[in-house]
Amino acid sequence: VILQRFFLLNEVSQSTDEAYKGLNAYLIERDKKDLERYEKALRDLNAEMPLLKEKINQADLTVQNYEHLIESFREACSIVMRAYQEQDLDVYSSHLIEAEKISGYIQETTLKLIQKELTN
Amino acid sequence: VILQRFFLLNEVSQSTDEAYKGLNAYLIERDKKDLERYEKALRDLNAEMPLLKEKINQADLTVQNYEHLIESFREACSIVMRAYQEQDLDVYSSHLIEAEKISGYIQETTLKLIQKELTN
Amino acid sequence: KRTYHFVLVPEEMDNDYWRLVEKGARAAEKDFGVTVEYTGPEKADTEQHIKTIDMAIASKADGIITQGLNEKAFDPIINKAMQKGIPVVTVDTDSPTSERIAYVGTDNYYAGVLAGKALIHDTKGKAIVGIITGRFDASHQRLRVQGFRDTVKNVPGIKIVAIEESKITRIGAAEKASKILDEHPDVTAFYGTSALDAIGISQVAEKRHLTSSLYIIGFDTLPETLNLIRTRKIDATVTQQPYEMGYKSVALMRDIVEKKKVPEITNTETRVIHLQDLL
Amino acid sequence: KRTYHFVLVPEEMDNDYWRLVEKGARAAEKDFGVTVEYTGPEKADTEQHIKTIDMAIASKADGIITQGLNEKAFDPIINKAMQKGIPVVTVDTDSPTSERIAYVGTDNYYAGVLAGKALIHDTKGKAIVGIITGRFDASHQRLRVQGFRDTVKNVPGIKIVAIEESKITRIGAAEKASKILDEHPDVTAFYGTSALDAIGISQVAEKRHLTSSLYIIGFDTLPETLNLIRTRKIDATVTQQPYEMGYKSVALMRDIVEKKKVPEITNTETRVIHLQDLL
Ligand SMILES: O[C@@H]1[C@@H](O)[C@H](O)OC[C@H]1O
Ligand SMILES: O[C@@H]1[C@@H](O)[C@H](O)OC[C@H]1O
Repeated sequence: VILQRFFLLNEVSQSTDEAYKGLNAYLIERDKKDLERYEKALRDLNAEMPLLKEKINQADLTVQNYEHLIESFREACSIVMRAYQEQDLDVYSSHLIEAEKISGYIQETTLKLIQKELTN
Repeated sequence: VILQRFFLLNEVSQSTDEAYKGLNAYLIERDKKDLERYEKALRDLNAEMPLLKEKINQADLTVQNYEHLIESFREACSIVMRAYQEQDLDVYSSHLIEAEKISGYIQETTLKLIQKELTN
Repeated sequence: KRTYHFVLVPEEMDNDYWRLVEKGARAAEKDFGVTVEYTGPEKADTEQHIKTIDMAIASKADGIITQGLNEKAFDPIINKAMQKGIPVVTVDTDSPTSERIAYVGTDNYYAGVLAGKALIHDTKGKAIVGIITGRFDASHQRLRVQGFRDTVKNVPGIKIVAIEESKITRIGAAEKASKILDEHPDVTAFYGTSALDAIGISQVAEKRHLTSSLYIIGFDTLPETLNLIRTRKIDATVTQQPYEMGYKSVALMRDIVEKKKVPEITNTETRVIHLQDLL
Repeated sequence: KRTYHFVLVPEEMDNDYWRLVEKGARAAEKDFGVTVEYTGPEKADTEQHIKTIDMAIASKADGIITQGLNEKAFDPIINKAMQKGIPVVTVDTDSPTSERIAYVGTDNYYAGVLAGKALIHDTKGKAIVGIITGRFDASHQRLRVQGFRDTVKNVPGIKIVAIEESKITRIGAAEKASKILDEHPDVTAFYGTSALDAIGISQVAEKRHLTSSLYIIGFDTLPETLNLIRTRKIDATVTQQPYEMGYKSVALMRDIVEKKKVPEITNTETRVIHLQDLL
């Protein structure tokens, strides 16, 4: 059971990383392929999140933070997409950096959650 | 089996962290209790290292780096202890920072190893 | 009704002073039924500190209580939290130019003045002073030095000959005190402006057999510091109320999220104590 | 006999230019039977870069091949590796004041001179120039700007009116090119000194319908850059040999660990190419 949780956590962190890389590549290359990568990764995140709530102990503050981090990541990505469509270079460049930072926080927190499980 | 590896990796990273904290506290407070904490953590590391070689795929460069990091950590700690006994403030202060940095690298590499196992 | 989640960001996680701030925050956590997450740099580090605040913002905390270190680095991240609707209260060190809602802590300039007055009184207006400060880039440290400087500058017999940075560690304070004594053997007094400085200075004084001749005034009342006053290895210390800062900052934050009006500045008590105050 | 473990530290992991350096290193890895670990900052960042070198030292690598970025930040960590008996070779950018054993890469000052000469020739000695450089704190970027400046300064019709930093990203180059054009609408030419700058500049030129009137010379021969020359959206580029740098630096490092003598400076080819060179 504990191993399943690790795989799930790892998948969430991989989906976030993939979503960011797909979005970033799409903005630069404007290749539909990368847009699909981004959208698929967001769909994967959508599917993983309810499992996360179920499998990981709800009361933990770290889990609540983790869910909020993923929410913040998605918000940053959608602001980037909207600004990109409106060709607003300033807004999208700063929110792209924000999305990237939050993706990094999610990776870090994923590993912290795994470490916590291993230590308790 | 994979779970055992995670517990082992986590233990190695905890032992390193404990060794650093014990050493650091001993230098400041000069309490024998902290010296024992440091020495016990080093003994734990000694016991865990051979298991690591056995359980984790030997060919992996990351594992070889990991073992070298632990070696470098131990070297830095023993230089600190020697300089402390000789009351050489400069040497021990710079090597204490080195031991602390390497302890951080070991934590980071531990999590990277776990993540690698989950992704393959 | 959801429990409020506040994030308390110390300068350094395992620092004895900040563990007292955490203790006060934990007491308020129980009294007000909120959740306080104590997280921050393992070792004092501005970049790590800012990253912790940024993670608290991305984690959608209900409020952030943080040491405000210096304008240039901290104002942008504090303002980012405020713009995202997350109230910020500074504790121990203020960031007055930011949009933070309130500050709970010592009036650091005034504390420096008190230290200056105590040194003038205790040395009868005659001293060659070395200063060990926690960090050059920390505004509360700069205020403690400035308050001290402004107070002693009118006294002709008192000269400040050196100022060095300890990075708020004992070893750092000891190394820099050694450096000052090597470069200025005529120093007769030391002023340490963060919690471990006087301890580090006293270790060096002892090693060089200067304990009885060197005047040392430090900051804070960690058990070790009080012991050094009792054993006459340091002469005085400027007190702060870290436990109360931790408690009051959480109480204030709770009022803020409940949309109540709060005072902008809440100064906690600070004064100078000598051996006779401990008897 | 153990396989040698070399660590190759790029400026940025996923940068197209550095992936070419890695490719060359991988080819040498096979040819010489060594192990090359390619690791470094996700995004160009001096602190992350230094930390990667420090981790390679603590991991007891047999040799470190790194971009040498600037003296102040890099010399200490390069010297630390050398003092621990780990040979260091710099690639793409040199740290000549450090104890590194050898450098493999472009003569960056000379590359800047070539860019200057090409611009003088192509604009017939009359231009108002904006410069987009990768990073102000990178010595190879500074050399490329200096070589350019020294070459055009004798030509009265050529004025450099602005220089901005792109942080080696397309978006950064586009943002700063926009800024220069907003502040200096009279600019007639751009010089970009890192691999993505000309691409970013050309995006802005296209948006403002300046493609035919603005002269753009950039660096490197990424596929996108060559396309922009073919479609006449940029005028010229200064070539480098990243694949060869990657290959030769690994070959050199192998000779060093085998205790063979190696040349201190190995310059890889650099020249300016225009549309006619691609036909
Ligand atoms: O900010 C703190 C300061 O107020 C105290 O004096 O010393 C320790 C510091 O961390
Ligand atoms: O250092 C590299 C430089 O040589 C190239 O021109 O642009 C990309 C940089 O990373």
